[in-house]
Amino acid sequence: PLQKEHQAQFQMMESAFFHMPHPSDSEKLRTYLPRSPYHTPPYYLQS
Amino acid sequence: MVNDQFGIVGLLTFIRAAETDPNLVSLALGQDLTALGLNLNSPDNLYPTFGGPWAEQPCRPQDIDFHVPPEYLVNSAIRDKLAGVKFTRYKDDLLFFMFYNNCGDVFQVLAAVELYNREWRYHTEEKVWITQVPGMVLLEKTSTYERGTYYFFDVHNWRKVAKEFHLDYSKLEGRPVIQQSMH
Amino acid sequence: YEDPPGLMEKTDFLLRDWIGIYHSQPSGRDSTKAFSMFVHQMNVHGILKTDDLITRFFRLSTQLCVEAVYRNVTEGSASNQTVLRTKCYHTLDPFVRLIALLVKHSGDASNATTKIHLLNKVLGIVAGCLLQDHEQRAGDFQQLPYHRIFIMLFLELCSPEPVLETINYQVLTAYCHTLHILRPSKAAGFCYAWLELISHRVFIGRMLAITPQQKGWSMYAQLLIDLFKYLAPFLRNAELAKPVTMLYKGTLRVLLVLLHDFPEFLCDYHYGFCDVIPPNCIQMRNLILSAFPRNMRLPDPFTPNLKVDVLQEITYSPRVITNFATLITPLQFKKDLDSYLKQRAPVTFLSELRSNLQVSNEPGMRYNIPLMNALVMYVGTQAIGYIRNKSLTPNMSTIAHSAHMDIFQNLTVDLDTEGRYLFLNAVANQLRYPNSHTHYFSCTLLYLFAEANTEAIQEQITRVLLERLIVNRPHPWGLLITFIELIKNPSYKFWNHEFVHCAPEIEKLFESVARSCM
Repeated sequence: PLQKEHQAQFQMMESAFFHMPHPSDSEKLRTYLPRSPYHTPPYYLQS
Repeated sequence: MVNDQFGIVGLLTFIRAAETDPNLVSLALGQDLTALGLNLNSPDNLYPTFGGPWAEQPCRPQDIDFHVPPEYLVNSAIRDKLAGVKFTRYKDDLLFFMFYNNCGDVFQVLAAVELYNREWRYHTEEKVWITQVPGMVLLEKTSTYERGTYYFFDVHNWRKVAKEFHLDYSKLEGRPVIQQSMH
Repeated sequence: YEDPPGLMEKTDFLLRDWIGIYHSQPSGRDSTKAFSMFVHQMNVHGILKTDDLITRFFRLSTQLCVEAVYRNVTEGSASNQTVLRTKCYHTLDPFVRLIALLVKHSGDASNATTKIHLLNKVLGIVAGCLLQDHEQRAGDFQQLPYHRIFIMLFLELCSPEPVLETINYQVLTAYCHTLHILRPSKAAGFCYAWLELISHRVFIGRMLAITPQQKGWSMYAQLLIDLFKYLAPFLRNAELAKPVTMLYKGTLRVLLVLLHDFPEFLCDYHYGFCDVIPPNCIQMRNLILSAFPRNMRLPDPFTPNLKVDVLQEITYSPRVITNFATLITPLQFKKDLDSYLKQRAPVTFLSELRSNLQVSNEPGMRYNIPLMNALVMYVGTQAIGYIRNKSLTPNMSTIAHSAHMDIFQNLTVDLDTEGRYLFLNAVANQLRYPNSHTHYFSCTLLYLFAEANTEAIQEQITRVLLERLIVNRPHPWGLLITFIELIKNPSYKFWNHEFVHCAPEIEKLFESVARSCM
């Protein structure tokens, strides 16, 4: 079983899980064509 | 036999549990690591285009910044003069460019919406854009399919190619939809 | 505490001024001229007068930028993510630019000390703010502002400019030090951003590829160890909640990149990694153990009649960075061990071995796993040296009847099932690419199987090998050749054992593995 310390860590991690880093966080700001990840249909070109 | 978790029976118990609990599978049997979006057979290094721990694909060319002389960074001087991004203003050529170079991005869908508005249709099986050739008479037409000559957009040669084709209506994508929050 | 009166207002004013300068048309991105004027402003306001004031200025600036992000997040919670984030970057990026310029222009162009001192100060301040924020806001903590500051500052400091190139190694050191302070076990709410930081393509490139003589490798290895140590308690639990699965999957991706691009790095540091990866994380461990030097051609393990004993590669010892001998504690135990290895006496040493390895009665923590691993590695490598000193090569005959094998056989017999499992894991962790360690430990496992006085021992050896084989690829070369030898060589009578046929699934499993091996 998880120790208390690890339970507390899990709770913090769980909160962070709901606002994960975004790819644009690690890139220079693109004002004209900003990156906007979107879940496209699987039959579209994926890469 | 060893009758605790450290023998064969222990392994078997874990495997059996993993059959019903998907959360256990990832450790019991591992995952298919070739399905994580990395080209593990690439002769080139992966790290220069690594999109990050949760990226399903490598970086696109436009995602990779290169250091350029500051004089090249003219955005702050001209950005107020640039027209806003408006897909209705662009030619088909640019729409296809946006579609094929913005995979997994809202711009791909926006381009698809505008192409649809211009009577291009995306064939979900062939994975190509097609449209009717103006003035061409259909050879055959039923409630479920038609046959005739169509323009296909050939992405490899970057041009429209006319081809005779049996078009099954069920294989065509309907009007692409964008979530309200992305507008 | 007790900032001088008016300092907050001055900082706020200066920061807003700088943000305006940064975004203004004439200044553009370079801002060198505007920077000179801004530094003058800072001097006029007395910000640069003392080290204390500079420190306070950076702390207050960091807090102001972070607060701005929290306000944006609160006010714009219904907004499109892109719009929200752009607003945040609008404040954070100029702050990063200011820091980068101050570092770059601190002291003389050739004086790295002043620059790095300032960088360390700023990184420490941002880290301190993060930890304080993390503790105070708990579940409401936002990774974004700190992530943005760290990564954009790093990218700025990696610009191809002569002044920055000369201090790049110190920049990397400063970052690794800061990232170690902010490791996930200290700031779990920052763990995803932390993994993004250490796996950024520019960071990986600098740490592992560009920095000469592999000077970044040990620091990067420490960061990975921090990550594995954090994941360990959750992965030991076996049932992975979504947040853990997310972090674990991200870790696997990073390891795949490292396996593909820097296999030598994984080879050199495999020991330290395996020391902290829980025993049940088999695929992740296999990933690391599968690494082999890029200039090596591995013989196909499925080659019929493969004669491993005559391979040239098994005469070479692999590089193992960890000084595992120093991990054998306490000192008296190490002395007794060395004495036994030298003299093969007293016999009482063997009967006391177990007590040195057992540390508590708490389930899952009864054995000192790092000590077990170190003991196995040390005894095995000493054995290889001992055999070579007699002008012999390790094989099934030469490894037997020695102080070293006494220890291994004693552990096999004397430990309970848990201890034995951990011991056998330690041996199997050395089954990697063709080298002297892989060969010796492969022979050891097979020897222990052949000489086992109970079927339970053979069953557990089989269990340790099998569980490493049934997970998805990759599989280490040494693991494959050991298992193939076990099932093909009739002298082991593998298929005669009851545990091979104990259940239909197990029988099918063995047959399936054997089919793919043969």
